[in-house]
Amino acid sequence: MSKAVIAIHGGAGAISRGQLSPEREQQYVAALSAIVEKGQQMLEADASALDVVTEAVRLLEECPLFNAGIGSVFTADERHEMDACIMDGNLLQAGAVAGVRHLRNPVLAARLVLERSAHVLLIGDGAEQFAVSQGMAQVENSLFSTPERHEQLLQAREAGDTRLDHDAPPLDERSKMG
Amino acid sequence: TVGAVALDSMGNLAAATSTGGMTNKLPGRVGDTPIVGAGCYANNASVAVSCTGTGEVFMRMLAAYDISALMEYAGLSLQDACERVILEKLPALGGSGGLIAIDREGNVALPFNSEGMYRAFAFAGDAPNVGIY
Repeated sequence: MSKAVIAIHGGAGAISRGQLSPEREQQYVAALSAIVEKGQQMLEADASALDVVTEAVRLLEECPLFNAGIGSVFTADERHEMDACIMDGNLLQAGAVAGVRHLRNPVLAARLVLERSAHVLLIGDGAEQFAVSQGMAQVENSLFSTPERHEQLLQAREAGDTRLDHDAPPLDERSKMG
Repeated sequence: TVGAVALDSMGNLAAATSTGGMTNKLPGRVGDTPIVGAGCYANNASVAVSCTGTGEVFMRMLAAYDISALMEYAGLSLQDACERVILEKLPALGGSGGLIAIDREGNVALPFNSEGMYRAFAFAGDAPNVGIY
C-alpha cells in the first residue's frame, strides 16, 4: 500500500517573490502549512481521502488570502459568485455547485450534492435552496469581500480585462513602487 | 482558486476544488472548477487532480480528465501526463495556470505554466513541503 499523501494549492497567477514582503510571504506559508498539516494529521488518523480534501478546501475557503470563500474575487457587478466541486475516486461520485453567493463554504455544499442528491451539478438559486434544505446557513454576500480583492477589481476594470487569483500585488506592496 | 487532492490509507483518491472565479468576470460566468473532468477529477484507477488557472481553456481541454486519460489509455506516468497537459497543451490554447495531482501509487505532481503558484504537499509521517513559486 502506498503512503497516504495530501497536496493542496492556493491558486495561480503572476506571483512574484519580488512583490511579496517577507511578512506577506510568511502569511501565505503559514496558512498553507497549517492546512496541509491538518490534512496530514487526518490521513495519519486514517481519515478518508474524501474527508481530507473536504476539510482542506474548507480551511482554504476560510482564509482571506485565497480566492475561494472569504477572499473571493469580485464579479464585474461587484458581487461574489463561487463554484466548487468534489469527487470520490473510489465510486466515481461527484458533487458540484456553481454561481452560489450566500454559502460560506461552497465545498460543503458540493459535498452535500454528492452525498444527498441524485445530481452532480447544481447552480445558482437552486444550489442554494438545496444546501439550505440540507441544513446549511446562508450568509451575506459581503462576507466574502476584502479590500485587496476590491482594489483588484478596480484595476481590472481600468484595464478592461479579467485576472487570475494572484495577478495583482497585495495592497501593502503596491505603495512601494518608485 | 484553491484545491486539494489526497490518497488515503485505504488506497482511495479524492479531489476538491473551490473558487471565486476570475476578477471582473461577467455575472453568471462558470469556470472549470465545478465541471467534473475540467477543473476537478478523481479516479482510483488513475489519479486525483485539482486545477487552477484560465478556466475557459481548462474546460475546452477537459484538463483534469485528460491527465487521467493519458495515464489510463496511453500508459503515461503521472509526471509525463501532467507535463503534456500543462506545459504543452495548455499554452498551445493560450491558457495559464497549473494543477496538483496524486496518482494511485502516491506519486505527486505540481506543474504550472503561470508565473507562480501557491502549493504544498505532505506524506503521512514526513515533513510537509510548502512553496510559493
